[in-house]
Amino acid sequence: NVEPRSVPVFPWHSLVPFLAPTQSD
Amino acid sequence: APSSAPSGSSLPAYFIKGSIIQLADGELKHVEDLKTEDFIQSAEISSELKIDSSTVERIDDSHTPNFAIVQFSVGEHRAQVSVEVQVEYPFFVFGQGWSSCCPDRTTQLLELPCTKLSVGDVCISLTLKNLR
Repeated sequence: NVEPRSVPVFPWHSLVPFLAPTQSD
Repeated sequence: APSSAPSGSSLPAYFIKGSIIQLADGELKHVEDLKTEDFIQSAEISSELKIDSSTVERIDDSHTPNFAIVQFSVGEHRAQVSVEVQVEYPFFVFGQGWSSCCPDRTTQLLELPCTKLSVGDVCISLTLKNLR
């Protein structure tokens, strides 16, 4: 018997780097 | 535990060709099929995240082998941000697609179609929306 394997699904924002400067306001 | 790319790179598995990415509207796409519009529309739906334009200002070798230091000018305030990344780390360039400092290595390790990241390229990056 082969157990079904779930395919990982990644959220879109995982792919984008956070380049957040310190916010000033 | 999050899996990573095969031997030779410690980049996360979601950069490997064929990985399934869920956009903010629920649509599923392969990582290699993502378009600029997918990121823009997903950010518009998001209540917390917004997209900033980050222009590559410098690319320098790192003291660490197979790493590079990429300096960006981020957002309308042109804030200077430097990141040290593996040379195969893919950034998404507006209107162009995946690009890295060493596209041959990216393609070899991740099978992700990739072009050469260059000074002047405008990459997609994220910041937090101001929550008031």
